[in-house]
Amino acid sequence: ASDAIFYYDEAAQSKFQKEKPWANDPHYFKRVKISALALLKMVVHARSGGTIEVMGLMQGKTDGDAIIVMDAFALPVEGTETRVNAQADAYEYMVDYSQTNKQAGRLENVVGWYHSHPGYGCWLSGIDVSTQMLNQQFQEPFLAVVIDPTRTVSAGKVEIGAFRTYPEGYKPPDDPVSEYQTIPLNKIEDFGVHCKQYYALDITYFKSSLDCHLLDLLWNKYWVNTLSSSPLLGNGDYVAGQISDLAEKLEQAENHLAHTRYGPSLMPSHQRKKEEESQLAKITRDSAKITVEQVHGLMSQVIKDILFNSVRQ
Amino acid sequence: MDIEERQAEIIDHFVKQATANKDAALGSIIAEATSHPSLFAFSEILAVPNVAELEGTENTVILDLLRLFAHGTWSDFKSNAGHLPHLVPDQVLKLKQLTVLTLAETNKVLPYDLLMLELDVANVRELEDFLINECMYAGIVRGKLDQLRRCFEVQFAAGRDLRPGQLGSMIQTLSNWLGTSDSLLVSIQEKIKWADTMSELDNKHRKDLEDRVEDVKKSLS
Amino acid sequence: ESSLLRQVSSLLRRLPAIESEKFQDDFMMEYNDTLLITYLAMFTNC
Repeated sequence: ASDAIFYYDEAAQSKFQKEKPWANDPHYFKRVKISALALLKMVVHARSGGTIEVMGLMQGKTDGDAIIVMDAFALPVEGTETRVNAQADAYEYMVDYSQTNKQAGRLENVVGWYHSHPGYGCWLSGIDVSTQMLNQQFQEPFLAVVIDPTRTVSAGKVEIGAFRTYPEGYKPPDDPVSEYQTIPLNKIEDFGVHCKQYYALDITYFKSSLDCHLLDLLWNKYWVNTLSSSPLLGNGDYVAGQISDLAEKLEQAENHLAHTRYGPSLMPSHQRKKEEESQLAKITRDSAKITVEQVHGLMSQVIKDILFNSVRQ
Repeated sequence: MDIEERQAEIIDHFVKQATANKDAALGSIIAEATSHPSLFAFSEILAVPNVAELEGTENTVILDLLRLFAHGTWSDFKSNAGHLPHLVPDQVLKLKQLTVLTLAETNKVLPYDLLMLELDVANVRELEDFLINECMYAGIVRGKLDQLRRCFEVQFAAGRDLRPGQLGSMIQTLSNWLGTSDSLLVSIQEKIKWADTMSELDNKHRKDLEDRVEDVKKSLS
Repeated sequence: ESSLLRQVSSLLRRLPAIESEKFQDDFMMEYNDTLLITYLAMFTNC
């Protein structure tokens, strides 16, 4: 029964395509289900890009208000900031890949694109938003997934976000409640300006019975690898970047406070109070998050040292 | 496949042969066992009563040879060559392989000079060929040859037969390890309990503070 | 069982897993770095 999700019902899919329920409800799709295979491929690909952004496409189907990602493949391009280039370079590859898939009996269509944000969180930048809006005009249903490989290593869990943009000019009824994440100072503006133009979907994962079997076989190897690696060693640059970013934010907050001190009459006190708290509170939260990840890394090192180095013959 | 799994059948075979033969006939069996390319353990054969009975007889030299292969090294053989039978090339190779295992037991980093001395090897090239072809490919050691620092870094070495009296120290090491692990586990649990207590206290403190702020606001208004 | 004893002996020979001055230096450096970061975080909290 767990493998039923892999069955592709072409008639149902084309019927759904005709009905276009998403056309009159910009918030129609609410959930994303990602297969273990697709997740592994995307994360490994994102990780292989190092500090460069990489991108790829996702294949799958829809099921009511859920988009189901079955598989994913990398595109031979780097950096998504140049949206037009990315398309031109990779277009031929995309078409070939999709057609060959169909011939091989894989009927899923492309249902979205993914790209990486190494070290600066899972959200859509301005150019990402316009890319996604364009895709949603011509290739619906279409999903945008962002993966942060650097934070994945640092936090020890996959940092991933799935998003869909609203139509031009649409005002979402309420503030999008999304999980708090640290945005670097040099990206804050790009994040802030566009963050209301899209919404995050709820992500769940699924595995096939073969996936389960293979992952069981690999479990020991995975566990040994985890045990013998240390996020402290692998992510030194990222942590250094985070701390210098924090320092800049603190600097900015201090300047901001100085201004408000000279002009208290400009802002009503309760709004100013709220403003101060949110800025400083965010900085405090950022620093706590970094510290927690570092302390976790250190704890694992200390435990390993005690377990494997304190025993003498 | 693990070295122990590989040699289990071979050990069974020679134990059966040793059980079925006596005295001088054991000589050829022991010679064959100590020449076998995939056999690096001899304590099971040593434990066969017929073999133990060789002690004090005119065939005691066979037992000494088997003990050499169970616990000894190439240097041991050279210093006792007069009392031991002549070794065929396969036996010499086997003894040198076992010597590497003994050296790996005491050190993780084995200098080339020490290895060349202990194994009677003339040059580095020959030594590295021996380590790669006769030791790594045989699966008895895993490690890295560091040509710059002229040393062999051992990551894994198969266990040799236990020497008399070695069991005690092993048990001691294991119990130390167990003790360390237990105390680590206890301290981790204590830390978890401490963290839970602190977060409860923090939450309580925060709630008290918020209540007081509310009160003050009410009184002000 | 001799085979099991040999395997235990081989495992115990691998302990301690790493024991070198350089490792201790790096380890302590890492330890102190993390303690410093924790200290800074507490400062930020205050």
